Amino acid sequence: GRVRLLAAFEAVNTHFRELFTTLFNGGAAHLELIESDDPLEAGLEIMAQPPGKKLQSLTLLSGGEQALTAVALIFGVFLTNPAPICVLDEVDAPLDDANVERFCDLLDRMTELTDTRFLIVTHNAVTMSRMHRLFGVTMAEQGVSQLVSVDLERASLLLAAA
Amino acid sequence: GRVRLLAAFEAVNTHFRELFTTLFNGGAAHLELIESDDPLEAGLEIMAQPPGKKLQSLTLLSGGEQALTAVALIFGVFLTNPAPICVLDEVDAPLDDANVERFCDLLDRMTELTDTRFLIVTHNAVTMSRMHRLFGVTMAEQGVSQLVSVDLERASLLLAAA
Amino acid sequence: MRFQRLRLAGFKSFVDATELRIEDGLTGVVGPNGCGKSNLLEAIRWVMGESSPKSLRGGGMEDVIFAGTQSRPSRDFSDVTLLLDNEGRRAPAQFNDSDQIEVTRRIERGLGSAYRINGKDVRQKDVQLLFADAATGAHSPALVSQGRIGAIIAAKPQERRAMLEEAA
Amino acid sequence: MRFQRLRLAGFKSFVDATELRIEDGLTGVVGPNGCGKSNLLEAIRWVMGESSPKSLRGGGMEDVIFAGTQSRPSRDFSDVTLLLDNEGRRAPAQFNDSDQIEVTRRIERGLGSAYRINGKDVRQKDVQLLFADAATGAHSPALVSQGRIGAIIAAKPQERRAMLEEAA
Ligand SMILES: Nc1ncnc2c1ncn2[C@@H]1O[C@H](COP(=O)(O)OP(=O)(O)OP(=O)(O)O)[C@@H](O)[C@H]1O
Ligand SMILES: Nc1ncnc2c1ncn2[C@@H]1O[C@H](COP(=O)(O)OP(=O)(O)OP(=O)(O)O)[C@@H](O)[C@H]1O
Ligand SMILES: [Mg+2]
Ligand SMILES: [Mg+2]
Repeated sequence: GRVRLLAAFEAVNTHFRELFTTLFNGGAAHLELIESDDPLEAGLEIMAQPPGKKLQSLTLLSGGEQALTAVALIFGVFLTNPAPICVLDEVDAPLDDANVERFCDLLDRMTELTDTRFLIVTHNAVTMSRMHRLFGVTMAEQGVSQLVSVDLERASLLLAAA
Repeated sequence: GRVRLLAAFEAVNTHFRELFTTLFNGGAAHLELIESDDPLEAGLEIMAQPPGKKLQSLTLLSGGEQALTAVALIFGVFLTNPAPICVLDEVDAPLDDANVERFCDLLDRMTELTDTRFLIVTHNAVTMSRMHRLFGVTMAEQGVSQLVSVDLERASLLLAAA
Repeated sequence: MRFQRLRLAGFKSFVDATELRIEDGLTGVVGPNGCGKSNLLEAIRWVMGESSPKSLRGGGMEDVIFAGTQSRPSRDFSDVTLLLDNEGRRAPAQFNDSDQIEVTRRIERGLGSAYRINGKDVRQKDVQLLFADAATGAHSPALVSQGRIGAIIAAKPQERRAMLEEAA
Repeated sequence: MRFQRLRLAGFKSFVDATELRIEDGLTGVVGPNGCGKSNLLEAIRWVMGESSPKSLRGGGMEDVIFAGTQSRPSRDFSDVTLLLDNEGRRAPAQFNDSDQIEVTRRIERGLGSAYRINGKDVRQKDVQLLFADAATGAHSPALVSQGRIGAIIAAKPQERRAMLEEAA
């Protein structure tokens, strides 16, 4: 238990540091085990410092900065022990255009580094254009969901239709 | 106390019903006072039914449907007792393009019906294009916020720059 | 163990039998508000052994059964199946003899849930172990529900340690 | 009572004196992640008498004072002013003799907050009443923080009644 958890901590921390500076184009971040000397009882603290800013409490980070930091941690866990499937439900919603591009760049890298299959729910046209394939969910009959496979042109029509 | 609160309840409920069907292009919704016969002790329940769907618990509504229902309630309170200022911080983030348009249509109506001044924080290009004026917040110097007044063309550049 | 297909019928707004192919790389899921995108993720969590209705946005577990619309009657049961590729033979021994693993969960009003792996009745625990061994499961940090991306940051340090345990 | 300008200096990431004109209709506020948009809303809540640091995403109230960057030193105080138009003469009696009302809140490290209305020292309660009479205030349902639009739906019925009280 203890040895495995410590090894996992080290690996996730290494990945997290690198993913954070990739997503933020700089800055620094790391993980710490706090509240107990025994890793099985300890808490996981996240220290994050966007580029040019002072190290501050996580709650002072902006909505977009918190989303990116969380993505860096999730993918850090992934690279340590890749899951067969990852579903991200509108995690790009708080991101500005530049960060959406960086987020998609990271997704591309994750598909090269792991065998994980990704399902990305999004309303963002940029994210949509970076997907390898698209499925549309519609309610042609009100209240009844239907799945259709769409190509990119139809996707933008689908987005527009209510 | 009691008479005023009941009168406010009736007024907010009337506005809320109408705003909901406007935002959802149909459906039905209303408010109920529950848990006590005394309005000063009662709780406010929201019953919402998107078009064609069964009346269900609020938690089963989707992210976008919850945001729209909440907007209908906030504006219902507004129309009953208009506040001098309203600030909405990325409430359009969970909305699809069709609902963003409906949300903006409603904002236009609110500016006609009340003297409320609105500050709308958004990353959405459609919402931006519907504003009467835009202010950009930048961090030309990392960590230091600066306010600039932008015209629409510059806004899309600002969005793109990280 | 690779995820290949998700099949659902009578699950939330997916009343008609539906199949989602799960393929390599990035699959985007798009559509208007309220059309059923988040319900798909909940179907995946549910079939992997989710035991808390609240994390499926419901009051009771029967809230996952199609409740009907203004033009369709409600259903009495709900079925979700995950089809997994097991060519790499990495499943637990009792299921490891075939190329594919089919995990099904079915709930019937008033009767509760039942699980099956390749046609054999199994317990919820068996399904949860099958997925835990494959570094996934109903509470995998790799399944991020809508609006929950910020929750990782807002969580207490003790709660975040659970993510490390998944990585171990 | 119309809101006309917001002035801030040393408040969170707005270290340099900044002024936002608040005009009729719809004013959009745009910019990259982390540049300070939500901090503006928090400045408005703060000057109207917000007493909970948590609702400004901080641990203590001094978290609103500019904490410095890698190239600028931290500040010792923070000032926010709201300029209101009072031509309609609808303010409480003691402030109702002028065309404009200037509400200022200032916090200094180690010394706490002080409020002023048109240059006169007042208590937090006076500021809170001034805004309550004008159907607004630090907890107005019309100020919706980022990620909080869903909270109205997720709130308990008792908590939602507070919205009605604002409308009464
Ligand atoms: N048991 C059920 N039977 C029928 N419909 C249901 C059931 N449970 C939920 N729904 C419906 O599913 C819809 C929500 O679907 P979902 O949350 O997946 O939407 P979404 O595509 O994610 O939308 P958004 O883009 O707004 O997040 C609701 O409108 C709700 O009425
Ligand atoms: N006291 C302070 N001193 C200096 N900077 C601060 C202080 N408090 C918060 N900040 C900075 O303000 C930034 C967050 O600003 P804010 O939340 O307003 O961003 P935003 O424009 O709303 O971004 P988003 O689009 O991601 O929501 C953080 O990066 C944080 O470092
Ligand atoms: Mg959703
Ligand atoms: Mg923000």
